[in-house]
Order: sequence, then C-alpha cells, then structure tokens
Amino acid sequence: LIKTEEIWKVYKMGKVDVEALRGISLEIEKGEFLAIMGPSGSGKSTLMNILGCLDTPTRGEYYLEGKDVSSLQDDELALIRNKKIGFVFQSFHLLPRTPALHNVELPLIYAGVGKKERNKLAEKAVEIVGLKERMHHKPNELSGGERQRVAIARAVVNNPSILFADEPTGNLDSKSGEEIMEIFKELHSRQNTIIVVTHDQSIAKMTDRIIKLKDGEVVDD
Amino acid sequence: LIKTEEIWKVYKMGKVDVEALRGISLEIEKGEFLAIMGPSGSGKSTLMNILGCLDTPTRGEYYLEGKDVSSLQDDELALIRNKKIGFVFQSFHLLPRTPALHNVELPLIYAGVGKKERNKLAEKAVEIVGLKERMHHKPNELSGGERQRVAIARAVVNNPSILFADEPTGNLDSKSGEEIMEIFKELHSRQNTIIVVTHDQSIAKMTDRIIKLKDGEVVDD
Ligand SMILES: Nc1ncnc2c1ncn2[C@@H]1O[C@H](COP(=O)(O)OP(=O)(O)OP(=O)(O)O)[C@@H](O)[C@H]1O
Ligand SMILES: Nc1ncnc2c1ncn2[C@@H]1O[C@H](COP(=O)(O)OP(=O)(O)OP(=O)(O)O)[C@@H](O)[C@H]1O
Ligand SMILES: [Mg+2]
Ligand SMILES: [Mg+2]
Repeated sequence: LIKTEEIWKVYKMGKVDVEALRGISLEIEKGEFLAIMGPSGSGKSTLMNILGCLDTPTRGEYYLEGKDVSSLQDDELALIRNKKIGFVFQSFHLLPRTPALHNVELPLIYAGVGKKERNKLAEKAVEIVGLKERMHHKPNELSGGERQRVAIARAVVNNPSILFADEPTGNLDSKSGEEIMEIFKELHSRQNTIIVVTHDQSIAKMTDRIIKLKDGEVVDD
Repeated sequence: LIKTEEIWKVYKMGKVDVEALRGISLEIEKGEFLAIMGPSGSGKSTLMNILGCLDTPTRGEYYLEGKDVSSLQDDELALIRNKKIGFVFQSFHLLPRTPALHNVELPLIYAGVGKKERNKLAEKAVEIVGLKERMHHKPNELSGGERQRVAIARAVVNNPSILFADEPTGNLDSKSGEEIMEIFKELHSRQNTIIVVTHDQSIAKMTDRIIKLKDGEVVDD
C-alpha cells in the first residue's frame, strides 16, 4: 500500500540546514495497524505529513498503491486526500469560527455528500467520540481534549481507508484515550489501515507493529 | 497561599448554561507540589485560568495570599501575573511570527529586565528545556513537543513563585517529560508552588497531592 524509498526532508534556514528526515525507507501493507514512536523532534509529524500527501519530500520516492505520488496531478491528489485519507493533526487545525459539528462535516462537503446525509454522518461521528452535548460549541468554547476529539471525528467521518493520527490522545485522560482506540480498532476491523504517532506506551501496545524514529531515521521496526 | 470558596464558572450559551465549575472550595499552601487530574471536560483548565488570575469566576471567592482577587486593581493584577505567576497553557499561546527565544523573553520584557540580562536568562531557560539548537526557529518551524517546551521555558524564565502548568507533557515522549518534571522539581526545591494539570499517572505520582475533578466538582483530594 505504502512504500517509501530513502525519503529526505530538509528545511533550509539561512546558513543551516535542518534535516528532519534522513533517508526513510518503509513498506506498509494494506490493513496494518501500526504505531510510530520517537523523541520529540525526531521527524514523526514530518513523515506523517508526507505519507498523508500533505507535504512532499526533498529527496526520495513515495509510492501510494503503486503510484509515484510526486507524479500525480493536483485533482488526483485532492481526491486521494479527501476520499482515501483521514488525518488527525497534532495541533487539530479546526476552523475556529464554526461549530464542532460543521468542522466534522467539512470532509463530507468536499466529497459532495448531500446535506441530509452528511448531517447524519457528522452527528454519528460526533456521538462516537462522546461530544453530542458539545456539537454546537465553537472550538474556543471547548476544552483541549474536546477539540482533539472533534479533530478525530472529522478524520473518521468519511470512513477513510487510511487513517493517519498524529498523537490523537495527547490531551485525553486514559479512559477517553481508550475509547478513541476502540474507534480506531473498529475502523481497522473493516480492513482499513491505521497509522498512529504516539508517545503513549499503552496506546502503542494495542498496535501490531511499532516503528521507532530518532533524529530523522528509522532505528527500529 | 490560595483559597477558593465555592467557585462557580457558568458559560451562558443561548438557552443552555454550561456549568464548567460547580462550587470548588480548595486550600493550597505555599510550597506545595500538586497535580489536578480528571476526565476531558471536567473543568481543569477553567480552574487553572481562575487560579492563575487569567479569568474570573461567575460566583464564589478567590483569595491569593489573603487578598480577594476580585477586589484587586488592574495594575496589581498585571504585577501578580507577571512577577509571581508562570503559566504553561494547554495550547501554548506562542507568538507565531517571532522566534522561540523572543517568545521566552516576553515575560522579562514586561518585567522591565534589561536587554543583556533578559537575553542571558531566556537563553538559559531555552537550554534547560533542551532547545538551544532551535531557539531561532519560529513556532511553525518547530515540532509539537518543541513548541510545548518553548511554552514551558517562557513560564519558568522569571522564576515564578507559583507555576501553573496545564498538561505540560501531553506532546512529549516519556524522556522529555521526565526532564520537564526535573525542572519543576528544581523550581519546587526553591520554595515555589507548582500546580500541574496532567492526564499522566507517572507525572501525578511525582507530586505530593492529587486533586481530582469530575463534572466541575472536586471528587478527591
Ligand atoms: N467558552 C466556553 N463556552 C462554553 N463552554 C465552555 C467554554 N470553555 C469551556 N467550556 C466547557 O467547559 C467544560 C470544562 O472545560 P475545561 O477546558 O476546563 O476542561 P478540562 O478539564 O481542561 O478538559 P481537557 O482535559 O479536555 O483539557 C468543557 O466541557 C467545555 O466544553
Ligand atoms: N518548517 C520547519 N523549518 C525548520 N525546521 C523544522 C520545520 N518543521 C519542523 N522542523 C524541525 O524538524 C524536526 C522534526 O519535526 P517533527 O514535527 O517531524 O517532529 P516530531 O517527531 O513530530 O516531534 P514531536 O513529538 O515533538 O511532535 C524538529 O526538530 C523541528 O524543529
Ligand atoms: Mg509531532
Ligand atoms: Mg484542559
């Protein structure tokens, strides 16, 4: 499903280069449930953004379902991002001036889903993350963990075949965190691929494979 | 040091009231090191913002060092916030367009510290959170955990007598999290008061007292 060959990501900052990823080669099969771990600053979010087609590598190749992602047209990429991929961002990226429910509806709007159906799907997603009573709140009227759960609901609402979740339980108590993992397991049970960045050992233990990063390289797999 | 009497925080939202805090009465002595825990949405950040003089209760009294905070003048409050209190926000609140080092300098600028001295103190704070090599990066050129550490450095740079840290290790791997707790312990060893909101049991275990919230009330202390 996913194959990377010597992926590098280098940020040029005046005289100094920051090498966020230094030659990542990975293969991920369809239907895997894996965790990416590593110290703060080791390149996890950078890697996730490239795998999720939100960023491009400086060097190296990324093949998604056999296709070289760098050769895809903009509209093909947009379709992949909207229909195939769900992404929970480490910093949530919610629209601040619209209520939680509308934030969750966004992927369905882009997918051209009709108003009645998307309202039903969005409400269902908000309910499974336990936020039914908060769905009309805007993000700044929500707690940190509630915002994180809105971001999760938005990422799963169109039943993505690949879910990327960047530290999805960092703001959650252990009970809420377990509930989120149950949602991910349920998605996984329907043959979807789940990739979770986490610092939490108890979350990583629930996955089938742990990839460890350090200083932009894979040190364990 | 801190005494609250039946603190309530109610958000009016059209027809429905959200009762974020429902009668919190607490006493905290000078020099304590305590944790506040509880489910997502239970009122922890709301309580922290009131204790940190960043928000006011709807009902109830808050006495800081014997003074009723609601009766203080604006300039007295500003002085307390700048000189006595350090605050690590759950969502960091860094200035996006200025480098990490400058973000850390901000409390010192407000305190009227001279350029040479504040540069020295800010660099020292950046160094103890392990970000010396990233101090010229802007927040959007940093990882999630690096931003969190900048927020921590800014909160401790003027040696506050009361440190409020709202989920300071949520984006950190366990090693970085332990290093942050070492910084807090060192601050505590100099007779300062440390109040940490955390979902992490291993962090809470390092404190002397755990206050548990649920649905806006204290359920354990
Ligand atoms: N401005 C607001 N308007 C309406 N409701 C609010 C507002 N701010 C917070 N709330 C609600 O108050 C409750 C408590 O919020 P708070 O941020 O204190 O929770 P928390 O314990 O810090 O949660 P978390 O662990 O998720 O950070 C939440 O249910 C939230 O939805
Ligand atoms: N736009 C940028 N310009 C320069 N350096 C960057 C930029 N974005 C990220 N970096 C650097 O690249 C490194 C990797 O960042 P990344 O966000 O992938 O780390 P991470 O493993 O997700 O960390 P965390 O666990 O703290 O979230 C970091 O050291 C960071 O400072
Ligand atoms: Mg990250
Ligand atoms: Mg909070």
